[in-house]
Amino acid sequence: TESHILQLENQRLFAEFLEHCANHTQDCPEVMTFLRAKHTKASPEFLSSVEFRNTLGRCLTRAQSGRAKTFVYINELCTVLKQHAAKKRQAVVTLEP
Amino acid sequence: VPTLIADDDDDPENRIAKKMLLAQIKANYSSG
Repeated sequence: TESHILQLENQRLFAEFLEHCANHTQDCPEVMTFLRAKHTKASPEFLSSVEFRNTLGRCLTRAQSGRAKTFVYINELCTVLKQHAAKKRQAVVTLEP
Repeated sequence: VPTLIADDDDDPENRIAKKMLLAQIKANYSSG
């Protein structure tokens, strides 16, 4: 399906972004751990969305064009992922009539 | 004569972003 294709495309782009940034964040690798954690907690719907692909593509292109703002793009991605974090499942109590 | 090597810390915006990320990580670590 289209959603599945987007999901795979986004996974590939995210892996490429991680690989690129890892080379420029060697003085504080915890930042990459933080980014991975945000990605893991994001909702599956967002991770397979066009919006995420566009954000990821933009950050990756800019990061690859010059390394001086690596943390800016990591921060941007973390913020977007945080905004789309999967909602915690709430306990639903069904009352019998 | 020391050689100047441009790195990520030379960019003010990047320096701020780095500080923000590290502050968030520290806050997360402290809270949980």
